[in-house]
Amino acid sequence: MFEARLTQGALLKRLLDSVKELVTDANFDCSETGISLQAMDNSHVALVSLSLRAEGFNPYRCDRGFSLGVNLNSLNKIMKCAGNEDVITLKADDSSADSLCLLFENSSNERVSEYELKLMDIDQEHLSIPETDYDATVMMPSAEFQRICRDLMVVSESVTIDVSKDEIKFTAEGELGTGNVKLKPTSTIDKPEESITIELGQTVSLQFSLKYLSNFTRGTPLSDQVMLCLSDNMPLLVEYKMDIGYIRYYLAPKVGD
Amino acid sequence: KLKQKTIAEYFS
Repeated sequence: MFEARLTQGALLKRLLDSVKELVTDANFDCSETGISLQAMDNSHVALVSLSLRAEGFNPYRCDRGFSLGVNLNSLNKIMKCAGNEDVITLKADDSSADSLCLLFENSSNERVSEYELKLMDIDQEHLSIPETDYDATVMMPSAEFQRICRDLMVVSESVTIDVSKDEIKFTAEGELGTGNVKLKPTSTIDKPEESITIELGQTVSLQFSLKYLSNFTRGTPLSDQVMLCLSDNMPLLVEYKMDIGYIRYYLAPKVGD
Repeated sequence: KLKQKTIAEYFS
């Protein structure tokens, strides 16, 4: 028996929003410790990894590990039937899970709706993501990162990210001209959500597709801060941390032939 | 000309 009840149901809507543009079908891997998802986009240059800890749910019950194969488009349609303030409970039979039950309860518990989503068999390759000591780790307000991606898309479909110890610089060059945004580290003790920090082992300069980066910024509502981790010849890591877990996006850099 | 490797080429 699998059961996971999330008092903050809106979080599940936001999580789905942050994944569904990148991936259409995905396995939710359920275990004693929580729920996780790992999936690549169609072109296999981007990967999303989601982890939700069991402690974030109340209650959480999972007797044995199993996977829920979900079409995210269909799940999204059903999730639209949940109110923003609703408590959401996910239920499935772990021995023969051919459907996922979703229960939406309003705060006063007067309205309860129940939906069953048909599950599918998804054969997905699972990659083991290595622990990496990144050359540069940057924390910045997530809304700022979203704005930079949106703004620079006006100029080009690619962005070069340069990180040095006193600056992170985003540069775009296109047919109409060029644009860049530079941010300096700031520490605002009273407003940690607005701070920018740079941890640097060595300077990096890498180029990425803005289409993907702006897709990743769908995670913005999940966290005030975003973490960017860069290393030469490694996929960029973009992480949004939540109380209940994290969503991580990886993107392969554009490299010369 | 720039190209992108797949994620699997980095993480196997």
